[in-house]
Amino acid sequence: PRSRGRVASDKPSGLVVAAEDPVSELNPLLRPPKGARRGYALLPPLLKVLSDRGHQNWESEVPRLQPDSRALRYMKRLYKMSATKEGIPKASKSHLYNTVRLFTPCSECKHRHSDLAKGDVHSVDLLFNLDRVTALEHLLKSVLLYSFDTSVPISSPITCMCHLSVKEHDFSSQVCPSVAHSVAFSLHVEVKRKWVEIDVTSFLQPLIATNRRNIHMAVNVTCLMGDPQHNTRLENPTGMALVPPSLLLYLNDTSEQAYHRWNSLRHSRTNPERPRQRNMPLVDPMGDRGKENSQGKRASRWRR
Amino acid sequence: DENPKEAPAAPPSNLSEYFKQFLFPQNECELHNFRLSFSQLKWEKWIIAPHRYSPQYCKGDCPRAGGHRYGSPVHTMVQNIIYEKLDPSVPKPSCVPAEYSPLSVLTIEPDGSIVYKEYEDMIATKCTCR
Repeated sequence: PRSRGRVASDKPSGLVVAAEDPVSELNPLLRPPKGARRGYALLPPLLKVLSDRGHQNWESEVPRLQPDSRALRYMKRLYKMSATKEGIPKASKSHLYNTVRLFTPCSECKHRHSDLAKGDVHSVDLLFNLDRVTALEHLLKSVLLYSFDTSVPISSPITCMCHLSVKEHDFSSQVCPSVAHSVAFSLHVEVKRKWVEIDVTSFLQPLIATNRRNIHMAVNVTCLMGDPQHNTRLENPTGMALVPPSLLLYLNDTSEQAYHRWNSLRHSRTNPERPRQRNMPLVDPMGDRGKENSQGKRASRWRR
Repeated sequence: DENPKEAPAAPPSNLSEYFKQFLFPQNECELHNFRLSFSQLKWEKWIIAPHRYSPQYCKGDCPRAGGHRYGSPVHTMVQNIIYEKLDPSVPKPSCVPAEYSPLSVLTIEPDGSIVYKEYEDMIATKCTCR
C-alpha cells in the first residue's frame, strides 16, 4: 500500500477498468489512473470476482451483444493458429501482434446496384465503431475479411475487383456518404477458399492513428468468372451474393498487461537463470544495438 | 569474537542432528498444479478460448539458509535472521512465483466485437523465496 513508501513495482497500482464496468466503485487504491478510459477484456471481471466477496454468481454483468457466427468461426481458427490448447502463445517470427480485434459493421447502407452487365455484384456502405481499440494499441495491419459461401459449387476461379472509399461521416445527414477517394484492389479468389482478406492497412492507418472512433466506408466488389492470368475472357457475373465484410485489426498492445514477445525473447537470451525484474523497463524492440557506451561496457564486464 | 575469554563453543554432540536444521523443509517451497475452466466462473459465454487455464501457484516453507537454491538474493537470509534473532514481527521469507508465462485469450467484447489478446504473467512457471 502506498502508505508504506514505494510500491513493490512501479507498475501503476490501479488496474485499467472499462468505463461501463460496474466494478468502478472499487477501493480507491485500485481506481484507474485518470487517463485510462477503456478496459482490457480480462481485468474488469477478475476485479469483480475479487470485489464480490462471498457471492458465487460471478457472471460478468456487462451485457454482450452476440457476435456474427462466421466471425466467431474465423477468430477460433486464428486462435488455434496463434496459441496452443493450453492457451500459450506460439512463438513465431511473423506473429508480431499481441492483439487482434474483429469488428462487424454496425450498420450498412445498401447502394443501388449499378449495371449488372459490368458484373457489379456487390456494393455497400459500412460503418465500423472502433470504440474498443485502446490508445495503447498500435495498428500493425488491417484487412477487410470477406467470407465466401462455398456451398455453391463454382466451376472455375473467380476474379474480383474491389473499390474502397472512405468518407468523413457527416452526422447531420444520415444519407449514405458520397465517395471521398477510392483505392482499387484486384484479388484472385480460388474456388475453395472460404475467406478472403483484403489488406487495407495503408488506407486505414491515418484514420486509426488519429484515434478515429467511427470509420465509414463504401465497398464495391465486382466478381467475374474466369481467370485474367490465363487471359480467359471475363464472362458474366458470378451471381454470388457477398456477405458484408468484417474489419480485422492486427494490433500491438504496448500496455504492461499485454505480452511483449520481443521482450521475453531478448530477456531469455541475456540472463536466463535470474528471475525477470518486475519493473524492468520495456526493452526497445529494435534492441540497444550500437549504444556502446561506458555503461554498456561495464554491464558486459559484469556479465562476464 | 567480542569476549575472547569465553570458551569456544563445544562441537555439537550429534552432527547429523546439528545439520538437520539446515536441511530443506519437508514441504519445501515449490510449484503446484492448479487447473480451472472458465465455466466454473460462469464466464464461458464471453471467454471463448482457452477452455481450460492452469495458472499454477507456489506453496511451501522456505529453507532457513538455502538462498542459492531458489535464486534468492542474500537479503532473503538477512530477513530470516531478522525474523529469528531480532524481531519476530518481521515476516519470514515467503514462497512466491519468480517467473511467469503469458496466456492467449479469445473474448467477446460488450459491443459484440471479438478480441484475441495475449496477456503477460498469467501462468506461474517457477518459484522463489523472497
